[in-house]
Amino acid sequence: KSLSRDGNYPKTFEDIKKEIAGYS
Amino acid sequence: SIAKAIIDLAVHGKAQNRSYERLAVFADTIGPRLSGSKNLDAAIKYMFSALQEDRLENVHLEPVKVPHWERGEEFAVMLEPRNHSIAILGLGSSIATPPEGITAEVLVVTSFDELHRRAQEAKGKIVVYNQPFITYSETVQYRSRGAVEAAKVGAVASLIRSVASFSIHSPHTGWQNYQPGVPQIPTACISVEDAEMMSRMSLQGTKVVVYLKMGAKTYPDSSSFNTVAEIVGSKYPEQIVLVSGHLDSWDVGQGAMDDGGGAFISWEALSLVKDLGLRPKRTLRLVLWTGEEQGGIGAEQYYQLHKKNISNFDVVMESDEGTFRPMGLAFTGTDEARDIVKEIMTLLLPINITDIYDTADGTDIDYWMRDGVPGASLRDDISKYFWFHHSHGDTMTVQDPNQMNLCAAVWTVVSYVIADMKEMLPR
Repeated sequence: KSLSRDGNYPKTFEDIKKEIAGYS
Repeated sequence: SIAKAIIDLAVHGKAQNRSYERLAVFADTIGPRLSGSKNLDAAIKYMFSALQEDRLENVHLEPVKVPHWERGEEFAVMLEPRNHSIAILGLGSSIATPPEGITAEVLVVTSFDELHRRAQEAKGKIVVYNQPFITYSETVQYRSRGAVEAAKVGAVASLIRSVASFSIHSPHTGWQNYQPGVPQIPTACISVEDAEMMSRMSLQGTKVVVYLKMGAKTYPDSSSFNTVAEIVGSKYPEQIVLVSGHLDSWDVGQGAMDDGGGAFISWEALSLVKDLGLRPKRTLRLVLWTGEEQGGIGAEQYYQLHKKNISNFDVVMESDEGTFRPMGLAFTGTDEARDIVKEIMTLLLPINITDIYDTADGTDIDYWMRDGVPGASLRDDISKYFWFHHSHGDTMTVQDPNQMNLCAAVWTVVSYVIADMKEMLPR
């Protein structure tokens, strides 16, 4: 998997869900 | 809880009703804003200073050329079987009648098929289309192509039933398209009531004669501007989340619904983010388009100017289907991106507006969506939209402050979160 721009592995959808939940 | 803070500020807090009130002052001050008109110039000047007063960043105008057509003096009278004044609105880009006007018998049809079947009856006549309203996208073909199809069979003018789902003797205007090689004939929309009356008369075998006078005139293209303001991103300032509505309108009513509402909830999104002291990772860019009603003219030139940076456009959003009670967000993008936006919509649970719909609609953002940029449009209850669309009834009386508050909350939560997430939306 290529690294994304801030040096982490691209996120799984679960990661993204958690990130979005952080806005609620 | 950023989403909750946005919702509270927009719906219950000190920003409550601000987008409605701002729009009311604007619409009452400026009036309707037809492409090429002085009113549109005044509207752009007004917004240029209002966005600076609101302390938004990089407020600027991007020059474009837009069509300049004026309707002039126009009227239509039924002469036979009795005298009756027909409510008309000439269609954008129509030619004028000869100075003495046109007097002719009418041929009433309800479809292009019927016109083609009765083509030999059409020569020298005024074709009246009494097409039923099915959906806007389907029925607008009669407004757009009515003159061309009538001219192909020898008609001298076309009068088209307004593309409206309800009428109180209200004609609706809009743009129409001639075709190279086909004679140009004057064309206008008439009220639903008059189209239906002439249809009933004709079906009774009564001869209907109409006098049409139109002073329409097309001028050389005018200079205009797309109006832009931003909240510059904190981490990826070159990456853009674009929220938009169009500032131009037809030369009827106040252009409050089409598209004052969309333009002002888009402005509201940047104001709410600024009021909360938020600065998303990516740049939140407001664009108020010019020349949309003539076919997305300002937006096309914007696209040509900025497409070299297309990889930095995270999502393009346009609200141009009214700001009535919001139901959710229409989205165009990959399944992966849709799943992410679906998650973002859950943040709007406090106001119970969490639905996501297929295919975003927006003339001005189409250029970007066609090239794979994810797109979104506001989905609202448009059951009354086509009562007022492009008619004298498009005024502030149609707008509702509470509905605009909710629309602004949806528009702001979605655009802010996409602008602030660690990754751009997949495409």
